[in-house]
Amino acid sequence: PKRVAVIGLGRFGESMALTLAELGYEVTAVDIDERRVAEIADRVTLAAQGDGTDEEMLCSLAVDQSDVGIVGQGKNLEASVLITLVLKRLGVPWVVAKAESALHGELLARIGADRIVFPERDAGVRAAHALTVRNIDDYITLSPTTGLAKVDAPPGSAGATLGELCARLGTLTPLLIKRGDALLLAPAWEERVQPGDELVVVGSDAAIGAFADAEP
Amino acid sequence: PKRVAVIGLGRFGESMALTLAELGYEVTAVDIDERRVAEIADRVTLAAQGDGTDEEMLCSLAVDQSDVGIVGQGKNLEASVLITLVLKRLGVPWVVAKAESALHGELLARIGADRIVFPERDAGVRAAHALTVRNIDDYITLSPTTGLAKVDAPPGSAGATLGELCARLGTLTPLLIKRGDALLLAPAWEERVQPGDELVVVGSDAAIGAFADAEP
Ligand SMILES: Nc1ncnc2c1ncn2[C@@H]1O[C@H](COP(=O)(O)OP(=O)(O)OP(=O)(O)O)[C@@H](O)[C@H]1O
Ligand SMILES: Nc1ncnc2c1ncn2[C@@H]1O[C@H](COP(=O)(O)OP(=O)(O)OP(=O)(O)O)[C@@H](O)[C@H]1O
Repeated sequence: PKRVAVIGLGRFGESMALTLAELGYEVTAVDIDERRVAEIADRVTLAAQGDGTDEEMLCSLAVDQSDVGIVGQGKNLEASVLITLVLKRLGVPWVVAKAESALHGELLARIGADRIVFPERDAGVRAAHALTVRNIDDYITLSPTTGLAKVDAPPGSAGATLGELCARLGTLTPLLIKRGDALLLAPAWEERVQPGDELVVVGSDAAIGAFADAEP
Repeated sequence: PKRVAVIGLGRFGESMALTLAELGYEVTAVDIDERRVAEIADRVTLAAQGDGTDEEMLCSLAVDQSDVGIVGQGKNLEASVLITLVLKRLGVPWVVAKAESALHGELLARIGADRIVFPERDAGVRAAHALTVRNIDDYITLSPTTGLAKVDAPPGSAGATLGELCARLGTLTPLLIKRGDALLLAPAWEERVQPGDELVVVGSDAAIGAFADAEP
């Protein structure tokens, strides 16, 4: 499996480290704060206390052998920039860094970060789209006014066909139904919704909203 | 259009306010810091300096008439809890609040917040899944090992059919192609990919990863 080094175990770094470990990656987690290290130690491959700007320390943990590096420390701009630079100098091919602001992000990109993450800004955009559809579980933007949404089958929809639920809403197409562990792709318009179904639909935001909010 | 009041214009609050304004909502933005208010004033319906814990001030801005309230102030726990409580006391039917920790989130939920957002934790989970597929633009989880991803057509794929690109990867199904402004739903296996196409595919994370990283 791929090796990932996570430097800085704040909420973003810790969540990345734990999710990657669940996904089967070999995760090395580093933080300057011993308590953060202790908290995560039994859930990752290797956890160590250390300063991410210390090239030698990182090599002693084989971070130079990592396929991916995550810079989870963002508040201290200087440290964030140095950790990113050090990872690149060590030859880590793909570095993801969390940025505190647009300017910070540009700075990190210029010194070599391959992907910049803006957690608060991205959460705001996503939550704003999710508002359009309060029952949606997740959403992918296709254009400023259309998207793909994963939606719990609307209340009272059990027994209705997809055609009955979608047709009157204009441009809304069901792409798949998740029923327990099964995935029904390109379901027929005659397919009847069952309790507990999750649907992925594509269409205008307005149609998605109308669909998810539909009263029985 | 629906009226939304955003209290606290940090990166999360500001991003929500601006996105909602773009989506056509009537946005009232409030912050205790005049500079944040000034920065956003020309991009929302109404921007005002004020303390979100002040029920009278919020009424004077017709926040009690809002359909949705957003609590974008998270660091000060007491203020975050009070603002949430005040919005609920004013009768705002749907309140979304940003939480700094799991405990903070539970506290907000107990005092009435309808949806809690954890920007840093959610960004970590999403970025971890996106790592599996470095070229993906976005991703929806269907199960711990499968999902839906929006992917740029892999390099060198132009001219190849969907069948040629997907078949050997096992469980991977293209659901739609975004070609400019057009959406081709349930595309045929014989459909040939064009430069600039964006594809939405569904399948195992491994198949998605193999698809997006495919060498020409
Ligand atoms: N030089 C360093 N090397 C390694 N880890 C560091 C270094 N400096 C700070 N850290 C750690 O990085 C982590 C994240 O720091 P940051 O200041 O960005 O916090 P945060 O805002 O809590 O992060 P998040 O928003 O992800 O929750 C902390 O756990 C901190 O101990
Ligand atoms: N009582 C209050 N009423 C209204 N706004 C407030 C109040 N207290 C703080 N704010 C504002 O809330 C905003 C967000 O505050 P917070 O301390 O949660 O910041 P933040 O960490 O920068 O947020 P983000 O993580 O979203 O960027 C700030 O702009 C701040 O001026």
